[in-house]
Amino acid sequence: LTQNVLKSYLETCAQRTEELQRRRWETFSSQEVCAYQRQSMAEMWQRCAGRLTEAIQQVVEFAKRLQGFMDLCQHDQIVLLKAGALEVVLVGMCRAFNADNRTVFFEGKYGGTELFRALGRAGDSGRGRGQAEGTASDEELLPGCHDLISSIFDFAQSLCALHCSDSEVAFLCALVLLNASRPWLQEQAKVAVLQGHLEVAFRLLLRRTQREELLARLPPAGRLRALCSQHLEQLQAFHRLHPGLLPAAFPPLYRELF
Amino acid sequence: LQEKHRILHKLLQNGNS
Repeated sequence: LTQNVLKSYLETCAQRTEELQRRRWETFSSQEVCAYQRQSMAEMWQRCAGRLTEAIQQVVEFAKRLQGFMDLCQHDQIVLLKAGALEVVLVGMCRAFNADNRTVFFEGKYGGTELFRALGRAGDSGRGRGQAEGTASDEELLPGCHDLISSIFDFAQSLCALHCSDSEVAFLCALVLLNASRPWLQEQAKVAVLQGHLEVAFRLLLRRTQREELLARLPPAGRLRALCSQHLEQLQAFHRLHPGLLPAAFPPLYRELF
Repeated sequence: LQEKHRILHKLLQNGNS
């Protein structure tokens, strides 16, 4: 099972850990950051929704390879993915996060929270304004978005501090996905059996690698749930600002899930 | 649920890896 979890994870990762590590100091230039910040809020939301959807497609492929997942009824496969896909992406983000300068790998380079500033307010283009620094707070159209981005970065930073191996990240992702306490499951007992097997295998791995202290240091599951709720709240707030945009502009899978 | 999640349904159907 341990081999299956690791193999499934590595086969469905867009980037190898070594590659992400090797490139961890390749950051966006200030001009490139400004170009991101000058985008309109809608453009940046569509861009991030696109990247997030790609990551979620990889989570679906990961799930399909996990032992026992495809034996569940399809209703439950959908329930688990709908509830867990974003959480898995957020856990996996620690592999693509440089905790030393608080940047994340996004569209080919590493960038900090400032890269995503346009998500929370309109870009600077066409407004005759200069740098974003010192922008008045009345222009912060989605102020909660900055909190969401900071919270996601904080979460990645706290996971990075645990220095998880690929096997450990793979198990954390598998356990986020195969969670028998998700509401609306039809065959909860079947999911609970798979979850139980995963927990035993994870504990055995941690014992073998003398990393048993990891379990006590993991962030509480409520923190991931809170991030997902924050994302939904911001998406709804964005939708209220751009009522006509959502159906056409976002990837179909993103619309289905959120 | 499958009706409401056609893309997810399709992704899950495509090649049982």
